[in-house]
Amino acid sequence: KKQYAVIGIGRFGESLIRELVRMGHEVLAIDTDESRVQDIADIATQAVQADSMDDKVLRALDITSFDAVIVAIGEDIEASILTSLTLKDMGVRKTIAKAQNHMHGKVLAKIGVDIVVHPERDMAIRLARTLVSNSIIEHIDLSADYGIWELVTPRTLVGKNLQNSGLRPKLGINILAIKTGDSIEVSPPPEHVINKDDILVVIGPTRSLEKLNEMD
Amino acid sequence: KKQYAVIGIGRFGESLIRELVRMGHEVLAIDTDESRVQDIADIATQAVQADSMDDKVLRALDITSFDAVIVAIGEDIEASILTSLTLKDMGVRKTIAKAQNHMHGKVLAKIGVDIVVHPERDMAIRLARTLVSNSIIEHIDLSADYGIWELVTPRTLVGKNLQNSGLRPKLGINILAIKTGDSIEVSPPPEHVINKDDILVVIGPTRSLEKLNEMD
Ligand SMILES: Nc1ncnc2c1ncn2[C@@H]1O[C@H](COP(=O)(O)OP(=O)(O)OP(=O)(O)O)[C@@H](O)[C@H]1O
Ligand SMILES: Nc1ncnc2c1ncn2[C@@H]1O[C@H](COP(=O)(O)OP(=O)(O)OP(=O)(O)O)[C@@H](O)[C@H]1O
Repeated sequence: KKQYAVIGIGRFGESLIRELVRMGHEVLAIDTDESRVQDIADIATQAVQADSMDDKVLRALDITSFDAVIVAIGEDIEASILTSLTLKDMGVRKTIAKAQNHMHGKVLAKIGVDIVVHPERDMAIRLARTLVSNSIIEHIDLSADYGIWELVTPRTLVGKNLQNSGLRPKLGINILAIKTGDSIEVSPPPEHVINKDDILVVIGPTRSLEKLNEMD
Repeated sequence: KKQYAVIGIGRFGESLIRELVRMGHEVLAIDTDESRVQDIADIATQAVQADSMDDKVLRALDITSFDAVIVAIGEDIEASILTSLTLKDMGVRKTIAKAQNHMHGKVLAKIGVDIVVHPERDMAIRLARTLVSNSIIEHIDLSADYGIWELVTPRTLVGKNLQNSGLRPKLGINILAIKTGDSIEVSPPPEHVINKDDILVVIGPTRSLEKLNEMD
């Protein structure tokens, strides 16, 4: 069971508090806005109205005893930076901060914040990819050159089995799993036939995966 | 080359515009705030000051000709919902909208928005998982029972090779790739030795992956 402090109960801060509590951990929620403190009081382990730029308050809250402190302050970039700096100076074990924009993110990294998150930017980038090639459902970039993709079966593969699809010899792509409706076949055998609307989970060089995606 | 319209040039809207343009597509940016329109004018294909709730304006902009329209309005939930409804009524091909909270998301889904995004909430959930079990770097949930995880090598596996690790017979887990520093070995052979600080990419039943993660 871990202990976290979340400063700033905006959309990001609130969702973080809820998820950490749901996972069974203790969370202290801090905000200058009394109404936001009240709204989270039933959910957070402890909810306190305070200004995070005040290091006396942070000491009184024993802020260095937490496994991690997350600065989820948004529009007030100065408050976000000053708070992060104060936490680092006090020797907080792990500091995470949300960045408003590129510049803000760079400053946070420079002052030693352990993890800088850009929720809106990262989600926008993911959405852009979904919009442009909506056949890719999920992916992990293993490196600059390799990836694992979950994608809708390209039309040219419908009705083929793993053997005659030629994916491994021609593209160096391995099919890790095939989802048909709600069921999933992990490590499917060579004779398994690929159906229309199946979802393929494949691993291989990213260039090959892009070629596969265009085989539609 | 596709054409998109983004309504609302906040952090999410702006990042989306930048990424779609970077990927080579045309983007019309719309906002009531003149300064935000000015700031994005060099980047967007076209940038217009307008109120998206005004359907005459949307018609003048030929809004139904776009591949997708993204409503990236934040705090003004009413404007977000009204705009989305107007776009659906006008027959826009694909409508995406950003939700401020759970309720807002439900309403957007009910009025037929094709994709509802919760950037802050989704990023908060991802961060929560990273904070709690920071050995898991990335993952794809293939289904409720299977997953692909990228994780830091558990201590008990250091110095073992794939064969004597016993992962497949004991846990039904397959090692898809091993990253050592900057290099990656995809489909490693049975005699490949796992080193401290290697990153393993594994597939298997989620329950087994959780057991593996705890072998530290
Ligand atoms: N110095 C401070 N100490 C404590 N809380 C603060 C401080 N400054 C701002 N906050 C709080 O941080 C919260 C989040 O800030 P704000 O709403 O500006 O961010 P946001 O980026 O729009 O949030 P989100 O995108 O997560 O919804 C607010 O509830 C605000 O009261
Ligand atoms: N009716 C409208 N028509 C066009 N633009 C609008 C309308 N209402 C709001 N906007 C614009 O939407 C943009 C984003 O809204 P806002 O800043 O409230 O959202 P936000 O959720 O804080 O954004 P983000 O989290 O993406 O930074 C603003 O620039 C605002 O001017």
